[in-house]
Amino acid sequence: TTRTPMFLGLDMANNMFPASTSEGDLTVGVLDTGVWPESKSFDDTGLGPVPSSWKGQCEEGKNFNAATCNRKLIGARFFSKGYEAIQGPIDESKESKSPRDDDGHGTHTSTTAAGSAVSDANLFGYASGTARGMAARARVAMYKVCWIGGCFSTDILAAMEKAIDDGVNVLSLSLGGGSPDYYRDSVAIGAFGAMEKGIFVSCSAGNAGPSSYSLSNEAPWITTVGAGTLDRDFPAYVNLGNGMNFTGVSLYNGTALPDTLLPFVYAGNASNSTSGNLCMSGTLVPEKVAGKIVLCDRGVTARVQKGEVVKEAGGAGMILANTDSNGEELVADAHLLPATAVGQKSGDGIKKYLFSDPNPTATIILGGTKVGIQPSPVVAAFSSRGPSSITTEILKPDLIAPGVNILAGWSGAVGPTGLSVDNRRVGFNIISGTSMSCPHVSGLATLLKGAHPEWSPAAIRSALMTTAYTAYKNGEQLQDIATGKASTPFDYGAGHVDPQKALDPGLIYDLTTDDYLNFLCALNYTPSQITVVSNRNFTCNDSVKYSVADLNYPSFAVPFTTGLGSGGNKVTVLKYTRTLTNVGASGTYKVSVSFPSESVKIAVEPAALSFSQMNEKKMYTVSFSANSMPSGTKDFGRLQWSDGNHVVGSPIAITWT
Amino acid sequence: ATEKQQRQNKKTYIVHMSKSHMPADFVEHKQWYDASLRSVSDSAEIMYTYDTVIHGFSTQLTEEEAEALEKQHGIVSIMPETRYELH
Repeated sequence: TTRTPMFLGLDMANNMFPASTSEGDLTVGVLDTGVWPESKSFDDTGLGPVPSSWKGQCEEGKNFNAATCNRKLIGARFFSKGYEAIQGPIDESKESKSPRDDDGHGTHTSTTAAGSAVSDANLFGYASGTARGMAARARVAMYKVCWIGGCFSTDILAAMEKAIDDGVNVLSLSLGGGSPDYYRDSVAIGAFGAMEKGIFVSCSAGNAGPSSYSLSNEAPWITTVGAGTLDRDFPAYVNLGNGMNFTGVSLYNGTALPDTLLPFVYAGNASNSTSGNLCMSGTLVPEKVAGKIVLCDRGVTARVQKGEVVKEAGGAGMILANTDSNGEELVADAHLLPATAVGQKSGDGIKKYLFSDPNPTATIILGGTKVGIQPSPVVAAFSSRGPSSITTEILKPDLIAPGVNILAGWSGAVGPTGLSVDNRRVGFNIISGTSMSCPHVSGLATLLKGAHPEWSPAAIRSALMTTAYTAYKNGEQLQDIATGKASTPFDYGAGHVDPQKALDPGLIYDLTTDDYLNFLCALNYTPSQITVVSNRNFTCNDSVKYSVADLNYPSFAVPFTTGLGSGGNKVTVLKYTRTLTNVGASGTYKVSVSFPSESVKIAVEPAALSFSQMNEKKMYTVSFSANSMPSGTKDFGRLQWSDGNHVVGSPIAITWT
Repeated sequence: ATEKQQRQNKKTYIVHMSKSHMPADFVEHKQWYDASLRSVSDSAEIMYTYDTVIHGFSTQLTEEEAEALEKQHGIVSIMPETRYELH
């Protein structure tokens, strides 16, 4: 990726992360749509021999020769039995029955995690710079599990097994399937097996935001990643016939519109369909849009597809307006015609003119790439939000990372829009999603694993979470672009990842397989459900009082139940226990709690913890005392331990239901 | 068309087996999985055998076959195939 290494401070951290053997010994396994091995991001110049412990291989298949693998791309397999059992034999004229990426998504995610540095990378001149994966010296292994018809659990489970057996160190999954219970979720089951073998598993949180309870991949042994913006934008300006100007975003690169203003029409008024405003296929009347700029509303169909529909109908350009579900979030696309996406407010302003002027006119002027955009990051509207619908005592997502307008490697089999009519071919593409934020964290986790080989997956996640930031340099809370207001831990988890600080977290919240088994006992899982998740016979001890609240998680989700019919202000106290492990120098850490609301009293015991040696563990208890509040009430705060040098932060999210 | 019809009548399942419950008659787990499957279906085939994150296999079964298999000795669970999507 370009820009994100700088945005994350990786350029400054080059001396801090050992760029030598340790990172090169590590392999990121990516489950996705396959890989385009010819991408420059898989150049293996300067990499040493494949680690001797590696058991993976590159499988031959349609359009894929194992010889295209090298010391960078060291594994490539495909899993299609489950897909073919449901969809029938793969149509090899449409997709390759091999690790070959015919889609682009897998090449994008894998190069984001661990692509080699490529100078002068760009998409049509946009986002130009040196592109590199987060762990640029790590190895990549692709496990193709996603096909035109979807990704199936039988294939995913088989791929996770194989990746573990092959010897990956980090697994990156930018896919999801709702929020089933852990024992019904193949990703959660596979991730448990991986975690047990010391493999860090990072998954995308989902793109179902900004609705609450919209998360995927919520198991506590998975690191769940939401998406935020960068400080980079691709402005495209809308000039209207009344002299007003609005700013949107675009990655269009073709023949520009003429300098003169063009006739302008609302798609809803140029269609015979009741949903004509959405510019769905076949709904625009060519006579009404020919030679005009068309305003389409966002939703239902793909953004780039709307552009194609306008172009096919003879439109000269498109303005794509957000509705309330997207707010001011601007996702740039490499449209097939001059087009720009505008936020809801701009869209409303443009429509006001469009509906009031009998002969409206407009034009679109492209502005190229702009950096230094503030505030950044902001939480992407599409990024899925908590609370967890499975375990309300676990705060998810865990953190956010860059996931909006990300440039990374692309497949040579498909154009940047992914549309079949798009004959353009690019080495890099700019796309958005929690699919893009997840591999950022996978790569960063690889860097941490390289720097601290002894750290468990939970320790790595803890370091990433407790050092994440939740406020801008001016002290204001990270914004949510869906609302334009301050975001909450249900949007960003512990905050935005800060890899430099994660290298030296001071203290960590560690977790072992036994801790997760006790967690399953606390959920009252049956023995067979525990067996399904953990692949072992484990009996919960009847004499032990298991508590979900005691899972040593680096964040606090505290669900109070609203007292019904109690008629009074009955105080409920919920106690959470945590254990901190020293991974730095000796020192004394003091606790501080920030909780603006008066609704809850928070007490931490003890208030100071002294560590005299490495790996020393100290326990503390947090008591949350609250009066009954109306159902749906939420309050947020933060608990921090600090020795003056390190800040070990944990978000607190309190709900009443 | 026949293939499509067969596919429509069957669903894909992930069958979790309890490795420790394998009868002594079997030397390898895959033989046991195969015999368990064969006891409920003549035509079903094992798609994948799992041995690292779960013990078991995936296969295509009719609902009746799946119900019969669920009652077999050593079956922990039978999980229907789920479709995931890219994010």
